[in-house]
Amino acid sequence: SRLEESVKKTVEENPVVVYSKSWCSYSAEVKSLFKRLGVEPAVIELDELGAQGPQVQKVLERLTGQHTVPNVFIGGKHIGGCTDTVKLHRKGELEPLLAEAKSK
Amino acid sequence: SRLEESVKKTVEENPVVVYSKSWCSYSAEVKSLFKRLGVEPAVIELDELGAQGPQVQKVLERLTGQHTVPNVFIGGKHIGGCTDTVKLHRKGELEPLLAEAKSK
Ligand SMILES: N[C@@H](CCC(=O)N[C@@H](CS)C(=O)NCC(=O)O)C(=O)O
Ligand SMILES: N[C@@H](CCC(=O)N[C@@H](CS)C(=O)NCC(=O)O)C(=O)O
Ligand code: FES
Repeated sequence: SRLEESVKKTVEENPVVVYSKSWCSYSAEVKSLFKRLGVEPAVIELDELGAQGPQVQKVLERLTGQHTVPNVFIGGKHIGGCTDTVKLHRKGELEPLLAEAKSK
Repeated sequence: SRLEESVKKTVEENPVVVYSKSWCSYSAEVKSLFKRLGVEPAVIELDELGAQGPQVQKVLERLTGQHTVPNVFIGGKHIGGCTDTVKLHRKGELEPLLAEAKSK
């Protein structure tokens, strides 16, 4: 579908992408983590897309199996949600991924 | 107002009250913290109240100054949100409050 193509394009063209909801604290946590790491993700606030919001959330579920926010991609690869991203960082694996995505 | 009276009654009659949203991870965190501490809070899921949800959220803002969820009360006293509750617990101050509220 056209929406699916547009989501795929977004995650391929941006090193870091966060599908988020503007009033969600888990989404805020992951956005602020990237900010602390000096990374500026492309942020898509699903609650600001009107009727497209739920549609994009459905496309993401089809593409990643994940229906929740935040939904994080690095270097075109699906990372997961807030907990997954924080876990990667605690293991020291997040910054290498970010560096590699930036260099692409 | 009648809704304000009903909220006041809820927080007075229940030792622990959590105003929550069912899909919110911060709300989930605070509910699961209480569960781990062996406490069963009265939980009000604002997203399950239909049109009353936003109205209750407004009443809570009037009563507590807090417009976000989760909104936590112990022994009729306004505690705060997820971060506040977790902070109290880290300082060892949450369980004494819970014990005192239970004994009322
Ligand atoms: N463990 C997941 C939790 C994700 C989650 O439950 N997200 C909630 C918001 S905090 C959600 O998307 N709920 C359904 C919705 O908002 O559509 C994470 O760390 O990201
Ligand atoms: N620091 C606060 C954050 C509370 C917060 O921002 N809550 C969000 C949901 S996670 C909220 O209520 N957003 C507005 C809304 O859902 O109406 C806490 O720990 O509870
Ligand atoms: S909506 Fe509360 S943490 Fe996501």
